[in-house]
Amino acid sequence: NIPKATIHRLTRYYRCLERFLLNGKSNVSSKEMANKLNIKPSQIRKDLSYFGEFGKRGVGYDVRELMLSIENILGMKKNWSFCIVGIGNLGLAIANYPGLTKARFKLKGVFDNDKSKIGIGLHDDLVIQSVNELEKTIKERKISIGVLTVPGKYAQKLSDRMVSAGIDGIINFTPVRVIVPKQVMLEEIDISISFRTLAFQINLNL
Amino acid sequence: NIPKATIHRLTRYYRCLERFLLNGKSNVSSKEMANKLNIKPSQIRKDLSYFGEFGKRGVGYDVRELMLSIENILGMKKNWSFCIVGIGNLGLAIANYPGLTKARFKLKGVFDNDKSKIGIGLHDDLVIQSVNELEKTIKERKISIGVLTVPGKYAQKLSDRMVSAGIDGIINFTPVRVIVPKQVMLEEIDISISFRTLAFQINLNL
Ligand SMILES: NC(=O)c1ccc[n+]([C@@H]2O[C@H](COP(=O)([O-])OP(=O)(O)OC[C@H]3O[C@@H](n4cnc5c(N)ncnc54)[C@H](O)[C@@H]3O)[C@@H](O)[C@H]2O)c1
Ligand SMILES: NC(=O)c1ccc[n+]([C@@H]2O[C@H](COP(=O)([O-])OP(=O)(O)OC[C@H]3O[C@@H](n4cnc5c(N)ncnc54)[C@H](O)[C@@H]3O)[C@@H](O)[C@H]2O)c1
Repeated sequence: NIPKATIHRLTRYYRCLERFLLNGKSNVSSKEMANKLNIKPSQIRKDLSYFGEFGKRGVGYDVRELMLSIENILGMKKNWSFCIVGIGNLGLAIANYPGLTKARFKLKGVFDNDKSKIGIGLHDDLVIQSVNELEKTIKERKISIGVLTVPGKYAQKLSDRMVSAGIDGIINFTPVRVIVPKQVMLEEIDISISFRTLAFQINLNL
Repeated sequence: NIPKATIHRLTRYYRCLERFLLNGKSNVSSKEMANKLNIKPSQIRKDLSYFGEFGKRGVGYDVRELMLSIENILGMKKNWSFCIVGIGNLGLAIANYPGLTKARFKLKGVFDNDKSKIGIGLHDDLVIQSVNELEKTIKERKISIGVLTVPGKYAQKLSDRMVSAGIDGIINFTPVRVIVPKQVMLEEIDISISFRTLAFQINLNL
């Protein structure tokens, strides 16, 4: 079995790789990682070669492949199930977005309280269910991630319900900030941030 | 008139403040800014007090207010007009999102090629127009930002058309990357990145 110190280092490599990936870096050398983590490049190469990851001389490691290896070594979850609460315009756009399936997020439940929507079928045998069935379905289908695309005033209540059903993480698209207990992860998305960033770039480019 | 060196420093302060803002910081001291910019805190205080910004002893400056002041001093654009091309599920969700109006982005044009949608009115006297009128409307209404929410295969062509009409920036929601000339700013949004980030946090929390 893997020593605790090694698991700890592997986790640090993984976090470091995730940051490189988010910044668009597809290749990384042990030296680059070592600089970020303040450890010896030789320690990194030693750990990784123990698990069969050898990198390419002069090229380094492929970031994604290395992350996949570490996910396997650490037994990390790679395939994720999610549900959408509030299947309006935004909810539907998310339900139909191929980018999510590509990133291994599988939609396993869709909920609404609008009677004219309940019972309507979406792709892949998924049927819009009444939000009354939220907790039961999360448990039955072992759904890890809940997506909130309802009007803001219902966000906290629905978040609480998903938390009580054992959800691992919530993605909140509503304009209202929600509070979750510390064992539940939360991502809040606001597209106006990207508009601001664009406006900022235009301003400094004029 | 403002010396070029001062304008240059004000622009650097502005970029620095934007980064603080994006990281959720609402107050900043001249010392904190000076550290980031490698200049003397006294230079920052001198520049800002010249324009009537004095900060609060012990508290520093309010980040947003200071950014607003610099926007005024430098004559930066604060109110932005945008158009949406492709008024499907995602396009509609964006058209109805109050967060954008709050951040001073005003929707001034909506386009589609679906005959059953053209002519339909949205809020605020906005009518869905044929995408044939895209360039003409961008010019007539001086629209600065174009939002792409069409299927990926039309993204580049529509981007080119908006660029030729003089658009300043594009926000691309489609799964296809677009190419723009260097004087046009580009923001590409992919919500699966937030899903990945959430999954990453859940993994490291287990
Ligand atoms: N984060 C962003 O950048 C962003 C962008 C656009 C929209 N939004 C937000 O996303 C949310 C959805 O926007 P939209 O345009 O799709 O709205 P919408 O009105 O089209 O959809 C809301 C859906 O939620 C359902 N609903 C309402 N109350 C419910 C409840 N208690 N339980 C279950 N379902 C319920 C409605 O029946 C409807 O189907 C809004 O809060 C909006 O402000 C956020
Ligand atoms: N970036 C993300 O995170 C994200 C999330 C969801 C969806 N998407 C993408 O956003 C886009 C829209 O998604 P959606 O669910 O709203 O799809 P949709 O099919 O509901 O909407 C597309 C709209 O574009 C219109 N259209 C098609 N071709 C056009 C053309 N040449 N000119 C003008 N209009 C045209 C259609 O008539 C329709 O109204 C897709 O590319 C989808 O993959 C991205």
